Amino acid sequence: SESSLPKDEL
Amino acid sequence: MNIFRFFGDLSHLASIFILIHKITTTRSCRGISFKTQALYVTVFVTRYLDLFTSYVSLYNTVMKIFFIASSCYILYLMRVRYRPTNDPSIDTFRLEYLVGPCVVLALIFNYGYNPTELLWSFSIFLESVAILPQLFMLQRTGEAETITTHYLAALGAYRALYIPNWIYRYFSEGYVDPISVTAGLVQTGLYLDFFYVYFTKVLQGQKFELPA
Repeated sequence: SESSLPKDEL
Repeated sequence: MNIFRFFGDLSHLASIFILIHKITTTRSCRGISFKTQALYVTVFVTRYLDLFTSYVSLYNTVMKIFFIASSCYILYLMRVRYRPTNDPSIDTFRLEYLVGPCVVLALIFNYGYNPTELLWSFSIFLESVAILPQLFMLQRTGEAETITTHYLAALGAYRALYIPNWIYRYFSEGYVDPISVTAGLVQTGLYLDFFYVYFTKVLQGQKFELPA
């Protein structure tokens, strides 16, 4: 669980 | 961006405008939980720290700034301008029961052990339960002004609309965010009782009243 997701949601 | 997320965000915006409208036109924050509003400031500040580190789009940046600014403004209205109309004696939900477990959950479920990811994860969990002091207050008083119920309905619709957005994104982009989805389902679930009364009473022109 070390892969950061893109945070494009609010 | 898809229509579900877009209308979800619009619903979120609408909820904030409805709340500010309620407080300023009635010159009262009666029926509004200060604790819930303080939790939303915490949610927005901890989640949108990335304003300074990553740029997504103009839309994204403007919305983030709006959510932080408007939630702080609501605290100001409640704590300063209309302070006498705020009754802390019925806003009694214990915040540590919400914040504590969210800290623990963020430490267990996150997308990376660094401050930004941990705070992001914390904010997602905290948002999912931030409405509880408000719903608890509603339960205690057993009734609500109609405008307050419109605020809650718009706020509940926001996260509910994110659910079809996640389904859409899974099929169109293969995008899956299990933390947001799980917390979002819980968050929407908390509104089910409220929505039932809202649809069967308020939208039929009756007053929002819970059975004694």
